Amino acid sequence: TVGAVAIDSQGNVASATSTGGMLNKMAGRVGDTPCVGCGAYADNLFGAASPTGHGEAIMKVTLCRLILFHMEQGMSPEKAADTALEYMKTRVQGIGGVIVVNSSGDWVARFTSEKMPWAAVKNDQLHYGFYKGE
Amino acid sequence: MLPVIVVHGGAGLVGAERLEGSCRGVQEAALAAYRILQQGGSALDAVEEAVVKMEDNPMYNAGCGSVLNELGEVEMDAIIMDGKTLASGAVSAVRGIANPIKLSRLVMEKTQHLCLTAEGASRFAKAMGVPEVEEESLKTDYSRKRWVENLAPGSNPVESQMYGKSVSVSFLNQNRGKMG
Repeated sequence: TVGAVAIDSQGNVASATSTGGMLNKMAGRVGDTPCVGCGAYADNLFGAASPTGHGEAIMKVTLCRLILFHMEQGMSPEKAADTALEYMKTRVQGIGGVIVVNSSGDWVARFTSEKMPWAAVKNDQLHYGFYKGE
Repeated sequence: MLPVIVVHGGAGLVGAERLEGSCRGVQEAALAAYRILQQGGSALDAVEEAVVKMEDNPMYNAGCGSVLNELGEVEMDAIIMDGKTLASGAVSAVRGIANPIKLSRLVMEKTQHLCLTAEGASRFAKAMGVPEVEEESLKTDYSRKRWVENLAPGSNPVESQMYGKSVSVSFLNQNRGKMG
């Protein structure tokens, strides 16, 4: 799965996600990706999110909408992402990751899997990582 | 507002031999999308560009390089969402196109619907003039190899890399191969 979130100079946010799905999935299986609130969510009032991971688990907790809900309640993108990912891990045993940007331009890449390649650019500075803590 | 772009290349299995390529790919995608934002482009254009770059990169499970289903076929899903209007477009189980994210945007902008699936998505792609590509062009040696390795139950020796060492065997068994 690949994904992107962005905020532009007008303060508009957007989210996009694309995937081949789950390895050796049943023919016809549709995961979280094309479902609003699961495979992506974007709302100028709060921010945008794009996930990756166990599709069925992401759908059960509507991961992206859950993250934006937490941000709506006042959490930072990092706290919102961690809270939602932890809920998904404990409640439905789902592993995954998310990238998030809020309406102020604060961003985060968080994951409960061992690895997730990510990159971000803000103020002409490139940031990237692969393992937790990078 | 300072523009920002963030991209990911998936939380699934990434072997050591693909580590450098997958790290480089996300950086290239982020920088390409950032150039759009720098030039005053929209967040919507930026996220589409970033995802197109990664769909075209065989390092990732999307577009070219997608994992195969149980029949050895490519079925892809994609979504795009505009935070300004809450407009969204998606496709599911779509075949034979290079960039499902572009088709998702067409669903958002050219239809009254949020998601088109399978044959209907293909018909819409044709109507919109989206070029068809041979399914074989979306498959890679790596995706074929993983498909074969995972045909037999319990035959995936590298799954523990995906979940980490702290996860129980029962958890692994429950979630075998379920990372999208």
